[in-house]
Amino acid sequence: MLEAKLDAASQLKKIVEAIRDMLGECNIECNETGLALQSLDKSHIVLVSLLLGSDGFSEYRCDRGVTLGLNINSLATVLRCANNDDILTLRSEDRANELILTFEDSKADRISEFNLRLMDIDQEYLAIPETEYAATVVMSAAVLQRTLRDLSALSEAVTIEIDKEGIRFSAEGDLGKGSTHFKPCVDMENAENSINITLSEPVSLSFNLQYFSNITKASSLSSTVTLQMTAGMPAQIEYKLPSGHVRYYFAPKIED
Amino acid sequence: FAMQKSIESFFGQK
Repeated sequence: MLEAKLDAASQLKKIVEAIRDMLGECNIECNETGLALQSLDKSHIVLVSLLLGSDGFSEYRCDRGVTLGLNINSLATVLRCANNDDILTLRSEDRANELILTFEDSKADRISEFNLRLMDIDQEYLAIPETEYAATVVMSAAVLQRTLRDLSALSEAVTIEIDKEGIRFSAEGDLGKGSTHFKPCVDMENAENSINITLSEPVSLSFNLQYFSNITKASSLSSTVTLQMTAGMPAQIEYKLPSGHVRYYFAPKIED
Repeated sequence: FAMQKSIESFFGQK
C-alpha cells in the first residue's frame, strides 16, 4: 500500500515534464525509502535514474514494495490537470492495477481524483557499476544548457575536454567550428555560477547533442549540475533534488 | 569517425 503526499504538485510535475520526452513505459519502484525509477531512453543511449526520497513528501507510507508500471507520458498528462500549488496525493493498494492521484487546492474546497491504469512492464534492469570518475565538474545547470544549445548549431556532436586548466566544450561541422572554455572559478555573489573541477587525470569524451539537450531539460530542477567523466565510460550527469536526484548515464561516441 | 555506443555495451544486465 503506497500513500504519498506532496504539499505542491509542482514538485512532481516538473520532474515528470523533464524526463517525459526521453522515456515511455517504465516501472516506478516504491518502498519505505521512497520512489525510484530506472529506465533506458528510447534510443538506449541514456539511462535515467530518478530517486524521490520519502523525506521529500509531507506524508509517506509504503509498508510493502509497490511497483507502478505506467507510461510516463500518461502520468504527465494526468499531472497537467493539477495546479502547481495543489496538494498532491499518490495512492496505490498492493498488487493494484491503478494509481489514484488526488489534487486538492489549499482551501480544500476543490478536490480532483484521477485513476491511472497500471501495466505489467517487464523491464530489463541494468547494473550501474561503481565508477571512479577521473573528473567531476559542478557548474550552473543553465550555463551548461546554454553552452550545449549554442554548439548544437554547429554539429550534432560535442567534445568535452576536462583538464586542470578547466573544461572545454567544442563542436565542428560543415559551417565551421566553435568552442567554449570555462576556467575553474568561485563566484562569491551567487555560488551557482562557480565552476568547480575535481580532477585525477585529464579526460575527453564526445556526446550526441540531441540527447544532451533532452538531458539538460532537467535544468529547471536544480540550479547546479554535476558532470562526471572518465575515459571510455558513460558520463554521469546529476541534478540534485531536495531529497533525491535525477541522474543520467550518457553513453559516449567512441573513436573506432 | 566516432561511433555512438549504447548504454548496454557498458552496463551489464542485472
